Amino acid sequence: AYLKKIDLFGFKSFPDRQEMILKRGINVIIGPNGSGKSNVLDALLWGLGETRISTLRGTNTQDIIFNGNHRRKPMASAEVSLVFTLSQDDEEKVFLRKSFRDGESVFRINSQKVRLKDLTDDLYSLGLGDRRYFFIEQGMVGSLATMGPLEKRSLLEEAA
Amino acid sequence: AYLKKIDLFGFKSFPDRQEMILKRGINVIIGPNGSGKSNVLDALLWGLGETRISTLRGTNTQDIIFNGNHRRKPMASAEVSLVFTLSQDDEEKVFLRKSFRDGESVFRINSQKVRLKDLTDDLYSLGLGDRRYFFIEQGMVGSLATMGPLEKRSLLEEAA
Amino acid sequence: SKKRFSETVEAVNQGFREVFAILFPGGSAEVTLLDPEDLLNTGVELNVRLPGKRLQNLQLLSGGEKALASLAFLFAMFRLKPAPICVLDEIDAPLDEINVESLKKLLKTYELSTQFILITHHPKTMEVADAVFGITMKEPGVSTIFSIDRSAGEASPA
Amino acid sequence: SKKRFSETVEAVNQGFREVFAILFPGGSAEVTLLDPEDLLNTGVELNVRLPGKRLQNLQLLSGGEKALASLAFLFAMFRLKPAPICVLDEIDAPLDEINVESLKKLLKTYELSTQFILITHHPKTMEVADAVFGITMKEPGVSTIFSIDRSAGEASPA
Ligand SMILES: Nc1ncnc2c1ncn2[C@@H]1O[C@H](COP(=O)(O)OP(=O)(O)OP(=O)(O)O)[C@@H](O)[C@H]1O
Ligand SMILES: Nc1ncnc2c1ncn2[C@@H]1O[C@H](COP(=O)(O)OP(=O)(O)OP(=O)(O)O)[C@@H](O)[C@H]1O
Ligand SMILES: [Mg+2]
Ligand SMILES: [Mg+2]
Repeated sequence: AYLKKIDLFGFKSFPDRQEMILKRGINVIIGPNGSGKSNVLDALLWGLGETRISTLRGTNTQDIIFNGNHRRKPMASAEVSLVFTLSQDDEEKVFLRKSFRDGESVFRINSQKVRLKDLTDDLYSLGLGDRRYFFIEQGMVGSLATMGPLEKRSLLEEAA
Repeated sequence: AYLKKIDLFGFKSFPDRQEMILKRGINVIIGPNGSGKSNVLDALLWGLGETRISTLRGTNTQDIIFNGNHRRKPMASAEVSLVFTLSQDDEEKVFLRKSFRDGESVFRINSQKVRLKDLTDDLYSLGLGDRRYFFIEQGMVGSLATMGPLEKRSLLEEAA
Repeated sequence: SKKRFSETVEAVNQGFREVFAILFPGGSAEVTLLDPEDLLNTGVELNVRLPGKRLQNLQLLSGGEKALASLAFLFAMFRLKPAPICVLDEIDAPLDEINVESLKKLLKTYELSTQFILITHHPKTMEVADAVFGITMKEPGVSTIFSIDRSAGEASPA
Repeated sequence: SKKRFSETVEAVNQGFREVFAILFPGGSAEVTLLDPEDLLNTGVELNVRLPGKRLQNLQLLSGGEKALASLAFLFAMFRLKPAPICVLDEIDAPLDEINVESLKKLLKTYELSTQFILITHHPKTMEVADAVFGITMKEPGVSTIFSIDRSAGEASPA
């Protein structure tokens, strides 16, 4: 499977709907400090079912919803869609996650409403289970060196 | 006061005596990964009286002494001298620290044997007390942002 | 099971040794078990020997060396079981020019089995990209994404 | 004493506001006391407002923004009491080209009252140097220091 598209709307610094249509090989994102590059990766993690707000660099669940600027009001919800092309027959699968300021959340797979657990189970079957196996956060590239022996073991077991 | 010279001998990756003669303004150190740049800063911290081995990126006190390579044996001791020019009359002050593998240490100010406490007291009077006030370690530039409120307060008090 | 774990360790050890030798020519690396008698619970350690230096734990390496050795371990695991996607946020920040080139070679080797999403400030790292995206704030606080068509040289909104 | 502490806070707050406005034109910053009634024990917080964005804690900034805001706080304190030396190990790693230029201006402003020792991989940062030193390992595991005379273009052993 490969990720064909990331679609953001109301997530962090993306109040206007934005999409990124990716290639199979190496996709590079550039831009000035503070422009929203790491926010796109947070959107990807959130769309994959991440629940720890600290991993998304926030302190409370509303920190992922656009909180306004000098002329726009904070938005009421954040929405991210991840479109995967499955390897066999170019079939597409769309994972959608939406959250409201009051804490309500909606999850969909191909427009079908599902629970968070169904979303993460599906992604697990695509090989996107343990985040440490495929995601290195900003400033953390040396972290494999400083991880303890049992944590290294559990990472190694992902490769089995 | 300004630092005129750093002299290393047997400290970490410096088995041959090396010296760096500094200018008053901006001194820049460059070199490939693993060449010994941060080791020079560790030598400076150690010469200023740093006692926590973890701050010097080691796990035991011998980690600061050259531990050999494919053709050289480990050395028996490490020695660092820091030569300061004092602002008033261009008078110099030399702080020397030497440690042996068996744990013995020698401290000198202008060749006079002193205790560690004399060395750090003297340096304190030169304005080189709290290391956080003048030293940002590799990878730690954002650390002021993540320091707790009481730590920020104690740093602020250095400026008084 | 025990057998599966020890096979995984052996395979990743092999991969780690090979990838590390590419990144640090003349060096060697190994994955070791802290307690080989207790395969079900033992922790795992990584030991490396840089060219001409002594064997040591990853902790004692420099900033750039740690980054590269960590990547060697990650890619050694990908040899066994490729991740469908791999997301790397400014992992080239601690690397010097020579090691940025090694990283680029590594990415090129694995791009057939893994899709990469990579953030960088290094113009050299951009050279291996199959697609480049720029993110900017035309209005303060509001991010927009555009794709950069390097052959044409200009950017078009995504 | 209470009086001295509140004077220090006021002076650093002033400096932080000024330095921050240079680094983030149009932005603002302040040093706040968590419990102003208890001057002897209160913690200190830093709040910043980036140009066009809302007031927020340093924690929520991006990697590069955090680095620059931290440096603004450090240099605001130097205005009050300069450190004789200041040692910075690859602090420009998270910065983009524009912010590397801001850093260079900051270093130039403070170099009369503080001696800097700075490690970098950025060719642009080297441009503000009064002296440049190269460190290399001609023999594996053995570091040697040489000084680079930029006007002459070649290096001579230190
Ligand atoms: N909920 C939110 N609403 C609006 N803006 C937000 C929200 N959360 C974060 N931001 C803004 O996003 C910006 C950070 O973006 P991000 O971390 O993606 O930057 P970056 O492009 O990765 O920069 P760098 O190169 O410095 O790492 C911050 O300035 C922050 O104010
Ligand atoms: N006691 C010691 N004896 C010999 N070599 C040592 C000792 N301690 C550390 N080293 C070596 O010093 C090297 C690290 O040097 P240092 O951290 O100064 O690199 P650096 O130039 O800062 O690199 P980078 O640009 O990656 O940060 C390591 O390769 C390590 O093996
Ligand atoms: Mg970022
Ligand atoms: Mg270093």
